[in-house]
Amino acid sequence: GLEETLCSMRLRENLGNPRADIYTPQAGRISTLNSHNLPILRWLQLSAERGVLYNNGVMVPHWNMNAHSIMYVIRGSARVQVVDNYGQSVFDDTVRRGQILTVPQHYAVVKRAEAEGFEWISFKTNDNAMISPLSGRTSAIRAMPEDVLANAFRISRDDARRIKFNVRETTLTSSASRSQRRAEA
Amino acid sequence: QRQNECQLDRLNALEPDSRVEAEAGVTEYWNSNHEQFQCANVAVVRRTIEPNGLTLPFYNNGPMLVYVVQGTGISGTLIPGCPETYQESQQGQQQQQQGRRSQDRHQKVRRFKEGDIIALPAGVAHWCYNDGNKPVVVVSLHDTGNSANQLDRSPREFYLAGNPREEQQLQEQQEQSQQGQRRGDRRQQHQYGRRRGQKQCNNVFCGFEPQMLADAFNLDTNTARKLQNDNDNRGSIVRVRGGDLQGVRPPTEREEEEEEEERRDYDTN
Repeated sequence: GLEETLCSMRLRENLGNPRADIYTPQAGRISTLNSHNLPILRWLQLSAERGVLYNNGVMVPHWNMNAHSIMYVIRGSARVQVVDNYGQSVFDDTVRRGQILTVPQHYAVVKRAEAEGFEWISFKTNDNAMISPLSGRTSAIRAMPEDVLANAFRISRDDARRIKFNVRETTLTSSASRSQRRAEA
Repeated sequence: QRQNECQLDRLNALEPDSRVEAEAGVTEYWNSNHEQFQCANVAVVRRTIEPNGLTLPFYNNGPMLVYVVQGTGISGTLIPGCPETYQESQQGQQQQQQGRRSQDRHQKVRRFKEGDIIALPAGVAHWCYNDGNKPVVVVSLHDTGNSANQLDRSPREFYLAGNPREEQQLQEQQEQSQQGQRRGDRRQQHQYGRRRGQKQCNNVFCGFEPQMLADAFNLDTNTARKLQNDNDNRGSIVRVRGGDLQGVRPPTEREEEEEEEERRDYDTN
C-alpha cells in the first residue's frame, strides 16, 4: 500500500506567500503548517509557523502548549523576551536575521518587531503545535472571570476588566497606534 | 539510566515530604526524586484549600489527574481558543443598566464535589475556588513521563498570577529531609527545590518588562506592573476578598445533569 499512501503523499507546501491564518492589518500575519494541511507531518511529528510582524507589531505573550519552538529569523529584528516557570527572564534581547532561538515548551514568550519589521520561521516539535496566548481575545486571562483575576492579582474590578478586554485582537497586536493615541491624549 | 530507575528492592508507603503554607491553604509535596516516583515518572501533590480560598491559576508541563478527596467548589479550565460561553446573570445586566458594573464574560466554570476526578491536559491553565464551608482536599497526579511533556521529567508549575513562595520553602525543607539519604547517581534535581536566587516575583509575567506587557495588553505601565504581583506574600492559595466570588455562578449540579442528559439525547438521535 505504500504507493497509495506514502508515495502519493504531498511533501511540499509554500509558507512564504502572503496567505495567512492570522492577520492583523496593523501588526502582521502568521501562517501555520501542520498535519491538517500537510498530512505527512503527522509521521514526522513536526510543524512550522511563518510569521511577519510590521514595525512595532507585537506577538502577544504566549506559551507553546505541546511543543518546543525553534525560531529562525528570516528578516529584520525583534525584541524577544522568554520567561521560565520561576518567572525569571531567560532571554531578553534583540534577535536578528540569521539567528536561531529555541523556546522550550511551556516557557512564556513575547516578540515585538523593531523598526524594519520582523520575519521568522518557527519549527515546532509537534505536528499540531498549539499556543496559549496570555492576552487578547483567545487568551487564558480573557477566559477567567473578572473576580478571579481581581483576587489573583489583588486589583480592582476595573483593572481586571481592562486587562481582560483592552486587546480585541488575537495573537497579533500593535503598540504603535497605541503609543500614538497615548501621545495625542 | 531509565532502565535502572525501576530496579526497586523494596517499596514503601510514603507520606508527603514537604509542606508549604499559603494564605488560605496548604500544599504538600511528595518528593519526586524518590525512586518509586522516578520509576513511574510521576509527581504527587496534595492541596488543602480553606473555605473561600482560591488557587492561583497555573499550568503544568505534563497532564494531571486531580481527585477531590473532600469538599465542594468551583474550577475553571482555561482552554486557548475556546469561546467565552458564560456571561454574568440577568441581575448583572440590570446592574449594568443602572451603571453600577459592566457584564463579565468568561469560559465555562464547573462545579466539583467529593469523589470527582478532574482531568487537566498539559499546558492548560486552571484555577479552583472553595465555595463550601469545609476545606477542599485534592490529590493531584502529575504525569511527567507523558509524551505531552517534552521538557525534562521534573514537575514544573507555571503560575499566571500571584507570587507563590513554594520553591524557596521547599528547597529548605527538602535539603533538610534529604540529608543522609542515598542519592545514587541520579542527575535529576527536584524541580520545586531548585535554587534560583532570592527573586521575590515568580509568576510568568515577572520576566517581562512592564512596557512590553503594557504594549501586549494595551494598558498603561502602572496597570501592567500589577500583573507582576511584586509584593504579594499570599502564596499559591489566596483568600477571596469580600468572602465570595460574586460574578462566578456555575450551573448547579441539577442543571449540569440536565445538560448532560440533553447531550446524550442529542447524540442518540
